[in-house]
Amino acid sequence: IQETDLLAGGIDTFIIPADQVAHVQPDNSLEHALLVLVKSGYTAIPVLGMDSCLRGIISKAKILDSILGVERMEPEKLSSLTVEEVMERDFSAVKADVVFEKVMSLSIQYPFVCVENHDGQFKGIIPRSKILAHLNGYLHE
Amino acid sequence: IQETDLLAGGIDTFIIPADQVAHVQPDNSLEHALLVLVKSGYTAIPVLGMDSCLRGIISKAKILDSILGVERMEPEKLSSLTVEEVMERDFSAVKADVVFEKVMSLSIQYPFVCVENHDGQFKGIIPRSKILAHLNGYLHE
Ligand SMILES: Nc1ncnc2c1ncn2[C@@H]1O[C@@H]2COP(=O)(O)O[C@H]3[C@@H](O)[C@H](n4cnc5c(N)ncnc54)O[C@@H]3COP(=O)(O)O[C@H]2[C@H]1O
Ligand SMILES: Nc1ncnc2c1ncn2[C@@H]1O[C@@H]2COP(=O)(O)O[C@H]3[C@@H](O)[C@H](n4cnc5c(N)ncnc54)O[C@@H]3COP(=O)(O)O[C@H]2[C@H]1O
Repeated sequence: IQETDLLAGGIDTFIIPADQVAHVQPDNSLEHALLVLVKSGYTAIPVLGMDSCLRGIISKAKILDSILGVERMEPEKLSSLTVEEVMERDFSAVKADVVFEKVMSLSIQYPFVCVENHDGQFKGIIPRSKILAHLNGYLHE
Repeated sequence: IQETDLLAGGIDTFIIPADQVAHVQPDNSLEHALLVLVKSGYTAIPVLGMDSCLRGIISKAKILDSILGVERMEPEKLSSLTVEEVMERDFSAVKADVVFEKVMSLSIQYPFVCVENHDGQFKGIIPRSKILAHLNGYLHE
């Protein structure tokens, strides 16, 4: 395929659909979020509100940081803190109709790019591995 | 540049040199490793032996998993466990003279690729962001 076709192409085929993306809600406890993370095997996952809109990203790293007290670790905080209180609000989200070039550019900074519909509903994510696999294939045609 | 030149090109310019890579030693406690991770700001870093050889990867996720007891969190394990006991031994390492194509292929699976000299000494790492930035530049020439 042509370079322009690659860059200007759609992103649909690269999206891991919402129903296959591990996620939690803002009002879940960190303890629940940790369980979901451990079970899913991922180190960071999206946080979706009741309306299915993207609210942030929660990671094992962030959870660990939030139970690190000055004197000692404070595991009791796992049940008292909510995802909303510690989630990362700096994340990348694009509309479903953006071109591949846009997502590739964002992936330089973000391990995965979130995709939403025009009404703001979470549609899925595009992880770096998908982009790298596609570029690898393109360069070997 | 030509596609063949890209794929067959060297990897030197993409390596973050060893002295700029946060790392720990196998016999460090998890507590010390956690401190290095938090201070460096990275979620996963290489583990280097006394001989500067790559031994594994330690991550915040792995540390968190290892203090998760059946009944409760066990933060006391941070001081009793060593990096060696929990580090990830499945990591990608290449020799410094491999071609870009090799590293790009490995980056589909690994967030960063470790580079070593012919004597096995750690030379540095190539993170996905470097590869994506280079490909982004190449596609926009
Ligand atoms: N179950 C599995 N099978 C095969 N390979 C696996 C894997 N789990 C992790 N990996 C490999 O490890 C990389 C880092 O995973 P991590 O969970 O830290 O980081 C992931 C995770 O935070 C997120 N992610 C990927 N798929 C997800 C999903 N289905 N649900 C939620 N989050 C997901 O996107 C990040 C980047 O993913 P990416 O694929 O580029 O990069 C992945 C992939 O190359
Ligand atoms: N201080 C910083 N400044 C700017 N951006 C930052 C940053 N820290 C993290 N990021 C962004 O977040 C991504 C994931 O970082 P993480 O620490 O989980 O995952 C990192 C980390 O595990 C490792 N890494 C990168 N640079 C390192 C270094 N100097 N020392 C040790 N490990 C490093 O390679 C992984 C992939 O790095 P990559 O650059 O592809 O991807 C990075 C980068 O895009």
